Amino acid sequence: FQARRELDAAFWDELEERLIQADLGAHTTADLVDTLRETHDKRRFDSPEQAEAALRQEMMRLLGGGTVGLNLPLPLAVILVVGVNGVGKTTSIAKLAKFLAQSGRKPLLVAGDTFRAAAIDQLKVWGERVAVPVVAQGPGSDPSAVVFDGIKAARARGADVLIVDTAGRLHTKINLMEELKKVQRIVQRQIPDAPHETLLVLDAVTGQNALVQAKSFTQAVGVTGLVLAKLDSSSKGGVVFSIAQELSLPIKFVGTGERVDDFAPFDAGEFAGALFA
Amino acid sequence: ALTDRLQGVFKDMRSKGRLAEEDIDEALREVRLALLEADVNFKVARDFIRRVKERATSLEVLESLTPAQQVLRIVDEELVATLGGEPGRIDWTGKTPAPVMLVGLNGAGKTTSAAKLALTLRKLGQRPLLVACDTYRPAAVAQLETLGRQIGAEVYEEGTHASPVDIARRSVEYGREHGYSINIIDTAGRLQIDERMMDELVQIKAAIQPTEVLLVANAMTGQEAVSVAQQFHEQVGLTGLILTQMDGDARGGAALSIRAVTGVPLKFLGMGEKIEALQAYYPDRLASRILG
Ligand SMILES: Nc1nc2c(ncn2[C@@H]2O[C@H](COP(=O)(O)OP(=O)(O)OP(=O)(O)O)[C@@H](O)[C@H]2O)c(=O)[nH]1
Ligand SMILES: Nc1nc2c(ncn2[C@@H]2O[C@H](COP(=O)(O)OP(=O)(O)OP(=O)(O)O)[C@@H](O)[C@H]2O)c(=O)[nH]1
Ligand SMILES: [Mg+2]
Ligand SMILES: [Mg+2]
Repeated sequence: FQARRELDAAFWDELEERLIQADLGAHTTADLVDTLRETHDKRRFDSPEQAEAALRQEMMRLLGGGTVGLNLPLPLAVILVVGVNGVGKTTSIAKLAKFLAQSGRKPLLVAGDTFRAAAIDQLKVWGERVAVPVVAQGPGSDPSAVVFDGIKAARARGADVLIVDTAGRLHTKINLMEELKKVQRIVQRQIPDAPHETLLVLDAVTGQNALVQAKSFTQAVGVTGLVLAKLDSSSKGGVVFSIAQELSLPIKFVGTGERVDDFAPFDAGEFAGALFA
Repeated sequence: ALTDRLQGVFKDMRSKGRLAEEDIDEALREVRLALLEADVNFKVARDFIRRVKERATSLEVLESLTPAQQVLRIVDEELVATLGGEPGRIDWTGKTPAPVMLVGLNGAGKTTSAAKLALTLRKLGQRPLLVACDTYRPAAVAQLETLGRQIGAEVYEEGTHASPVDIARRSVEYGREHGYSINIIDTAGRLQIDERMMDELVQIKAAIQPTEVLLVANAMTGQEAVSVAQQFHEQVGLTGLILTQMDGDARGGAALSIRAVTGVPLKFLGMGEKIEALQAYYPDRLASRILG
């Protein structure tokens, strides 16, 4: 990409290839490249570097729109964490708990995945590692009942932010999406504006299906923000551009590894820059 | 759907009579778009279209009254041919117990697939032993043990303090002593770019000489499916692929990319979270799903 000396046909072809390979998808890539070509027609970039800088600016504009922080009002804020199977919800919750604790909050975790083998054990191990209490019932229990317990425990213990782990579920499974809506209703009934944040965790390795996931989960439970996990993989997570274009969902955090500190607030500039690395 | 898009490309052909190469090019652009939307790798899609174009610009297509159908038929045939028609089976010949290693990225579905394989193999008369070689992920051993209990399959584990290489090596001895015919080795998720973790797999493989090394990949994997599969194949050597979460609506283009670039055969499809949800795969069904 940097080897190109001028903005010839090969430049535009390579740019398209680069963006598609970063999982931006054919349509979003076409939109971005068309916009860049229009700009080039109007004001003539002198070099590929200039064109790349303009593209990075446009990408940052697309991604940087939303509020960067989390809306976590006192006395008790609730964060519901959702997403399809294996994306990194449970691990991200542990990371988020430590992040919030370090910024002065008092988190409490709810083991809302009562279905998958050893899911409760997994969250409990993480809870011990980050010194954050975990509220759980036995496997097979009703997730809504565990959440209800979690809210009671939070009030009793003076916790000020409740993070609810849920079972991975494909957005195509209507009954599982209904179960999630029920969990959300239980929360709303207990705390009027809750959940204050509903975070959808996406696996950066996912291709175009991530857009479908974002649309379905938003429609079902109203997603307020994204967590992009596994950004340490060789994947670039480019599908977030179509998500930004179509749903304007802000990316709140990125997961960059399996350890608890591999977690950071989303930085649009850094993300766009990584696409061109 | 792709059929409609191709019909759209050729709808004005009646007035033109015979088609020209440009008409075929336009149709192939639609096919390429469908492949990219399905997460087929950029380069794999480009090579695939080149192969299809040779057949699609033949006189038989250009003079056909139903060119959309002709193009679709050629695309479908090429797709099925590339995906490969062998039904999934595990090779357990040559040693007892036959070690089968499951490898792949984090969260792809290895642990669940290990249990699914154990159940499938038992129904075929084999005696599978599950081996817990993920000493990293919290409660990974507990997860495999819980699944093993659900299907009545024993799990060989040494907790989280032994090295996965030693656990794998000792599981071979254990399997032999206890009359198991297949050892299914669940490994930790890892990135193909993590040298230390990839080296661990090479060491496990050297220690147990597996008859099968299966890459477990999520059907919704994007463009990097190629790099992932290539690295696992080059460094460890793969004998098969299990594609998980095929019960979702991901088109599964990763399967074509992986197969086209590494030649590794697709063996099974994960069709759900339940342990019974493992299916053999049908290339023609997967082909039409990828095309959309
Ligand atoms: N490399 C890497 N691995 C990650 C990251 N986040 C999570 N993982 C790993 O991904 C795997 C799945 O993580 P989980 O937290 O269990 O995912 P989940 O969404 O809760 O999974 P289910 O509850 O089964 O749906 C584990 O091996 C994690 O260690 C990340 O940012 N980078
Ligand atoms: N819907 C669906 N879910 C699946 C399928 N296979 C596995 N899962 C789910 O995907 C999630 C991850 O599965 P695991 O077996 O823990 O994945 P893994 O590769 O062992 O994960 P790591 O060990 O952390 O790398 C779990 O929630 C599984 O229940 C499948 O075919 N369909
Ligand atoms: Mg989980
Ligand atoms: Mg596992």
